[in-house]
Amino acid sequence: EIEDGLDEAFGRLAVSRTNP
Amino acid sequence: GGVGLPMGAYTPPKTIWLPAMKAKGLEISGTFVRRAGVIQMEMTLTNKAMSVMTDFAIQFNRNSFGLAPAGPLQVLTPLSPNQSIEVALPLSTVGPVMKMEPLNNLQVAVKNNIDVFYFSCQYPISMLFVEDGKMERQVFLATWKDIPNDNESQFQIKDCHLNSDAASNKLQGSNIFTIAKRTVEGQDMLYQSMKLTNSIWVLAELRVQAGNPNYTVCLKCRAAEVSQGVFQCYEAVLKN
Repeated sequence: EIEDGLDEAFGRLAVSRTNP
Repeated sequence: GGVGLPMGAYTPPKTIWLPAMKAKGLEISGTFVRRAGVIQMEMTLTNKAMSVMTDFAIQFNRNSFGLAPAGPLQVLTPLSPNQSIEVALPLSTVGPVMKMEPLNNLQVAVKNNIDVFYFSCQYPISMLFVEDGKMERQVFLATWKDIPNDNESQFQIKDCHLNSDAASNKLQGSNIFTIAKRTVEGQDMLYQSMKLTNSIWVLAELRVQAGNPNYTVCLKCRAAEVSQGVFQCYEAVLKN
């Protein structure tokens, strides 16, 4: 899913939530 | 719902709101449903007295989300002894507001030819989740960052055996929308949003780990007091 970096931003959010 | 059809919103089973012994023979059981954006209070009225009941009317006390009858209680024929009828009362959300404890408590007065009776019932907050509650992804990320950590609540949903896609579909039936899904270290993280009828947005992160029946849901909302009720909806929707 390519959507001007939003998918990547959710990825960063998910990673930061898993490894605070 | 069948294959490929969206599932409907979760509707709790009817429970007895007013026992006959407390209302001179009138028993009321009921539940709340939301269908295509219309909230209804569905009730069964049973006459357990020895005389006919007529002249029914209903009124709500002020409540947290402004729920109010959108019309009169339609009991068009007298209710004979031992007779039951089903009544659906459409509700609006533009009535007078007063914060209740718990937030989803509703105080109701029902009148008939015999007397006026009072009872309290609780509605699932999910009745208030509107159909356009899917937040834009960009807005979600900004809002998530913007809501302080103090407004985040974390809950466990135990013993749930759906995979993340099935959970997402089920929740969407109750207007809890998945905006993004990421998998990190074997955990599916679903980012979700919902909007209440009074325009309060709730943001959620649902963590589902393969083989682990315990989910974690984190809720972020500017009005943090709604989180407990929203969590109850997650449990009810996912477990029913």
